[in-house]
Amino acid sequence: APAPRAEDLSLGVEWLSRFGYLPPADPTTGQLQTQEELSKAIAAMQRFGGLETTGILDEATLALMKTPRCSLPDLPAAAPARRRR
Amino acid sequence: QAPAPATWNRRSLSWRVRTFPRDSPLGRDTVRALMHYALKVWSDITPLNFHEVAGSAADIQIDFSKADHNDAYPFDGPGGAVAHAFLPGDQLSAGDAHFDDDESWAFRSPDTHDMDLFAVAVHEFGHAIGLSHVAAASSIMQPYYQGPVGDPLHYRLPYEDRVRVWQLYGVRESVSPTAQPDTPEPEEPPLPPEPPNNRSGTPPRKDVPLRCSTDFDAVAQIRGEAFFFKGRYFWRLTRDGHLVSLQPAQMHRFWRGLPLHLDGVDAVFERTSDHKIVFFKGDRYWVFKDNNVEEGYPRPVSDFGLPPGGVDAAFSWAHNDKTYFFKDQLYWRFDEHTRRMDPGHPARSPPWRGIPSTLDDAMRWSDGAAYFFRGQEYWKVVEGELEAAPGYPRSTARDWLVCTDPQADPEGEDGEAGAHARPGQRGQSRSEDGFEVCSCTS
Repeated sequence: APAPRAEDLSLGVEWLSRFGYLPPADPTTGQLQTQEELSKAIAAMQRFGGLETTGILDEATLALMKTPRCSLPDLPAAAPARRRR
Repeated sequence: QAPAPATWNRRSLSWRVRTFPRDSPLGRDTVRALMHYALKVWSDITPLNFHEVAGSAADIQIDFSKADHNDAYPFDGPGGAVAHAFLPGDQLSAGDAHFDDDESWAFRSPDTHDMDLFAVAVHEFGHAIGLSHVAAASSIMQPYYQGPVGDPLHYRLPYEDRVRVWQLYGVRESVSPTAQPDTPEPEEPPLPPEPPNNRSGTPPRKDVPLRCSTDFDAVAQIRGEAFFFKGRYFWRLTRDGHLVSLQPAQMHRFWRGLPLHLDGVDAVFERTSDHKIVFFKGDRYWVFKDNNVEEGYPRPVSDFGLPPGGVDAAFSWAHNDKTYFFKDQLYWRFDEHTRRMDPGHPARSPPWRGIPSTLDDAMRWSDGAAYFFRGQEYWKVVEGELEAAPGYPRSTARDWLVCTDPQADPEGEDGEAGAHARPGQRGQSRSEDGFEVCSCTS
């Protein structure tokens, strides 16, 4: 799949943090997510949303992120994606 | 491991719409009615009760807000996040529900840009009583908006949502979604709460029948669910064939309007013409709309052309839309459209071969087959056949009421279905969803 555009990437990271798939970014260190953590978080969101688990921000994943939804997170805040297994 | 879900420790919760949508075509009364029905979806099947209040002390405050509205979930204009609610464990806002006032809130609108307020409210009130998001596409608790969910008066929660909320609060005694919880209690004083079910505690009430070692006065399919009546009690199976409670429910507390001195019924069936439910006892019968008896009953069974003495069994056979009545070795065939008994009745040999000459009751189940009950056994006649299926009779207790060996264990602890699939189960194990409904009735 074509590499996601920068704005899609930032939308994706913001969205994943907002709905519990990534730990909220640390405001002081502006903690960057490693590619591996990002991929795991995307895969967890795809599993929860019933999408093919590719681990990348493909079209279907971006479309689902734009779907109207409930504001509450899908995962308890304390459970980052890797512990979801 | 997600933390254990917090739940309300009270069963009666108040609610109030504090702020309404500003530019919505939905009037205030419509918004309040939709909130009432969205809460009723959950109170119909749990012991929870919701009542609307005017003051600001409501347990569940409902607001329509925009953008940042002083909580951790700012809204983001049309689309995106459309609503949220706070779980019962939240310190500041437990139970409160917020809807984004930038959305175009509607009610069963065909316009895909509109947001169906009833559908979203059912989801949010699921959070308000303790449910979190799930991945199951068919669940009302999955996070993505899926459009309207149909008529609020007939909406039924998906099975896995019902099981999840039963695991939080147990099952509501009154069994049918059409129960009107605000109908007046019967004149008898409210019964004391059931004693805790521990063996060493107070012995179970004398007259409570044991489901694994009893016969049944009447058996009926009502709104797709199976009801087994014995004395002043009944057991209920959901349309999926799951026994809702190991303990029987009290007939008079649910079927409103039966005389309190009535110690049992002879036969029960749901009329195919208007889906009203008919109860027979001796020479009289009652007609129920939902679970409330209609005005002017009881009436004499002669209305059906039946002789004094009443009936043993009654059931509507969808195959020919006739209602069959059985008494001793005779049967009658009644035409629901002409409301008259078919000529040539009573007659001796009913259309089905291989069933007993006298019956306790009969019913048609969701698999289309007709089931005939006598004593602790039952016979099955497959749809389109006129002969009892081979291998019958079988034990009613084991196949329908989750008993292992009815004789060995009168308490009938919760056993696995036998080698044969239980009729309601159609070959699925009770835990096929990974869920078990263990309901506590006390």
